[in-house]
Amino acid sequence: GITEAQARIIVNNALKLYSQDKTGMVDFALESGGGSILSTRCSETHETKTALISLFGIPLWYFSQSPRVVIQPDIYPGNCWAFKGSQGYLVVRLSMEIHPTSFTLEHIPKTLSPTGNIASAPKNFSVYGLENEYQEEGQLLGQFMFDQEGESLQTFPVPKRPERAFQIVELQIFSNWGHPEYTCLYRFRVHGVPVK
Amino acid sequence: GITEAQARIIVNNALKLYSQDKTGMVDFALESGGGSILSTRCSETHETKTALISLFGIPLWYFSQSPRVVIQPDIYPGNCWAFKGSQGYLVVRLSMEIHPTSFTLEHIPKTLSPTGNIASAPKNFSVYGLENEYQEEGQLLGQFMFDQEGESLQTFPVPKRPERAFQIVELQIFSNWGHPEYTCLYRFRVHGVPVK
Amino acid sequence: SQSGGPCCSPAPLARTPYLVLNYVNGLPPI
Repeated sequence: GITEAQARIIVNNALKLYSQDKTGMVDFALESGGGSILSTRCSETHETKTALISLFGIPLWYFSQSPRVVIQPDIYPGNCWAFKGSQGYLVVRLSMEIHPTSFTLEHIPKTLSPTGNIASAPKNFSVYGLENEYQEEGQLLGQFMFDQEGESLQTFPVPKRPERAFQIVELQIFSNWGHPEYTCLYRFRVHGVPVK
Repeated sequence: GITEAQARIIVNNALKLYSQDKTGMVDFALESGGGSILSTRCSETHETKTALISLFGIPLWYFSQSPRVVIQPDIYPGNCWAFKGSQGYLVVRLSMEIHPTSFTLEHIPKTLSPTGNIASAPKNFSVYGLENEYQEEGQLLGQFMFDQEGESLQTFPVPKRPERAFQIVELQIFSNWGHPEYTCLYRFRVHGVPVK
Repeated sequence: SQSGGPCCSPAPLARTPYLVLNYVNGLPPI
């Protein structure tokens, strides 16, 4: 058994970690912190033409989420970047040059999905380090799988810490969990150690 | 030792308080609740010209956070108002006239800072109650110090409850924790008792 | 796959109908 004081400490520590972006780790991809989206290579935003913005009853445009939402912290249902099909690319410039140590992918929990499933979630993916935006073949940092039966937030350690540091990384998604039309990316984070 | 039921109560109460803006106290400075920024007096926003916004490849403007973010709840890294140097002023109109009882200052936790430090955090500060926006010397409500080794959210009780009530307060920052170029304000809250 | 094919070239975000944010001069204030 534990005392009330011990229980309070456990709870407070858990809430403290939760309040620190849930991981307690710096996210070098976060847009407000200096990260930015450089490119989506050949992947295309899945334009559904469902969200119509109007003013005074006059239709103005169809709204769809841009890839920037992948490096923004709002992960309410729908606030994802949807690309056509199940193969997508995202080239991200980090806020600074780091030795990547892990990556975090987040999706909405199944309990919050109006469809009752998360078939649009990414499945197999890789992350590469690029020396510059235009490099075609970067250094493979790791191959991973987002588990739809796992937690809505999953962190993937880099198997082998790269010798060189990177300020640009490329996220390549190869498959999703079954959605035939698109794949949704809610949030991708990059953790690591800055170069001195 | 405590029972499982008691542990659940402790957890639920902690979560409840956390969900109540972390403090369970009204923030009369909160913009969405009716607060507004009246002035920054002679302090200047630290314009870094780093965040360039473009559309169709055409550069439009450099984005920087306005003082309004100080009374908005988003405190992700970078979502602060940065003023030049370490002396800054912020005149806030509260949502109603109150007898201030305490103030809360928040900064990002060190664990989330890409630089590994929070040198841009405010250190010594004072809060004054003003009778009107143009009053030059208000009533000193208290002098405080935000501790960089403390919690990321710190609440400072007013030492002596003022006799009169105020709807305008001025936050004066005198020093920061070492950043040579700017000081970042993430969020400032004002708590108190409304006049009847 | 990374090499070969039309996906090598970076697709310019300049053609997209939404605002693009790029950091051009170091870190923003944090």
